[in-house]
Amino acid sequence: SPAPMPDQYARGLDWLSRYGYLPPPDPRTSKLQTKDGVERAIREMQRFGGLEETGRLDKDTLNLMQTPRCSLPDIVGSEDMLKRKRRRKR
Amino acid sequence: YALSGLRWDRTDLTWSVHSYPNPSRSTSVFQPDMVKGILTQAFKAWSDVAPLSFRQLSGNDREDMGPGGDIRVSFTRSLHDDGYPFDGRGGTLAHAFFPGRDDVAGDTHFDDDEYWSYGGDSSSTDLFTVAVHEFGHALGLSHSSSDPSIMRPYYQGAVKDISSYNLPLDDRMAIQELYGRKESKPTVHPRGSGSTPSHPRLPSPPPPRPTKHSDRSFQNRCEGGFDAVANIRGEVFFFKGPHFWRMQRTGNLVSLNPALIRNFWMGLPPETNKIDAVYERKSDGIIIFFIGAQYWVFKDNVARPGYPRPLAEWGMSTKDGGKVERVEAAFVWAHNGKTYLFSMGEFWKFDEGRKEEGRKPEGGYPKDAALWRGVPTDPDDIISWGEGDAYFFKDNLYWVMQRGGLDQDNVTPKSIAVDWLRCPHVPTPTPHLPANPHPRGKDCSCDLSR
Repeated sequence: SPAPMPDQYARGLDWLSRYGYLPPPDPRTSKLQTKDGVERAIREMQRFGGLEETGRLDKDTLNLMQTPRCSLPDIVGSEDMLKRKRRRKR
Repeated sequence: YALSGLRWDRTDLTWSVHSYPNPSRSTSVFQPDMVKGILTQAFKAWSDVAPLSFRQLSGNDREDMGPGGDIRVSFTRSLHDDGYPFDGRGGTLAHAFFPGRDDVAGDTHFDDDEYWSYGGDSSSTDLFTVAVHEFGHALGLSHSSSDPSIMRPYYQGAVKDISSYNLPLDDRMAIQELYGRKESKPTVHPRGSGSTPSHPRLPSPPPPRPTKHSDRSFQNRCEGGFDAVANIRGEVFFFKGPHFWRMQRTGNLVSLNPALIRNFWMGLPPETNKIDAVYERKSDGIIIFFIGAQYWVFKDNVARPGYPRPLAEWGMSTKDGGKVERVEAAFVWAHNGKTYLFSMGEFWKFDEGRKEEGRKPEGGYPKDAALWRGVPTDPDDIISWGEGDAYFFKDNLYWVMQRGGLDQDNVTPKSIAVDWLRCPHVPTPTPHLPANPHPRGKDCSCDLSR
């Protein structure tokens, strides 16, 4: 049977990490995102997207997250580039 | 605008198309020739404002120019072996890889599950605007938060007339920062002016001029005078004022634009405006920041609790028994694993081992910094780099003390800006090689700060 659909918050966090606003989850460690960190990431995403900075996954924010877009992250870090290289090697 | 830190090292680029939209998922008139025409117009948007040229490779060319030239366009779907799977209709539309020597550099992929169109309505996706955006990535641009900008990450719909499309100012500035300005547009001949057009002899173009950089971040980066330089996890960090630049192991800067120290290094006072020295302790990877008479210990990019603590804990005193007010440079010398701190023309050596508490300098220190012959006695900072060499940084110059050496009399300084921070070469007089001898034969003197 298909896995249950992640909730809106989890999907929001996945979106934020996919596009560089949150560090990607690392399966080797059990790091948790802090509440402040998530709020900061949402604010940054809102600022980048020209939305009001509420720090919450409000309607406008969720709408923007559903807008078709380019796959590249908005915040490009070295981790992302290294990961890409490793994936290609594998 | 934001730059990826990567660019092509030439301006005549080649491109090719490796697959076309699936006819069943695109509008009926979307034939290969039309796709190529739209992509050609998308490249033109960039070559109109920067001295770039894009040549489409034919089948014959491809063997000579490698497998597809610089920018290889394809329409693919779902997983396609590059780490960025597409997700069906909607969601992600396309992506492109930044320039470089990697074999994927410049590759541009469009999601073949989209309904690609040209100037269509909201039920389809406009190929032209998406292609202009993706080619921006393939040329070295990152996503921009500016509005208007074609480099905004979200789909922006179609434009009215692609043949007269002009890039927004934000994107023009970005591409010109990377490749310079386009000096002139090609001459347009009026139609029907005669049977055989006679081409007038055009005047020789003026010699290329370097791009004028007026923005403050360029000046900051290229004029040197860094507060601190550190080799952390094999990357070199250049700190200046409230900002830093970061050079990756590949030799590329993460960005030409600086990052705010307080946004990355968590736990320093928010008003931090100057770092005196930084180094990574090799035994356990902790990172130590010195600011004034205090120091902070970081685990990764977060300060450990209980810091700052007073610099006096390091047990350093000057030769005349005075107090050390600040550390000017700090590094671990790779050839012996010892830590060296510099202040006011003197230096101390530490064997930190694994203990953090109760650190004391080795006996016989401080010593005179002039023992390191041929380099400034008051460096901005020092790192170990390359083959265990010691790199001394001062103003906009750096000196390399080769492995374990202390007394190389002739150490020729080089430019930090050019060699490390991707700045254009500007001849500057150095203490050893004055670039402009005085024209009238008079003596002239150059000090290290010049």
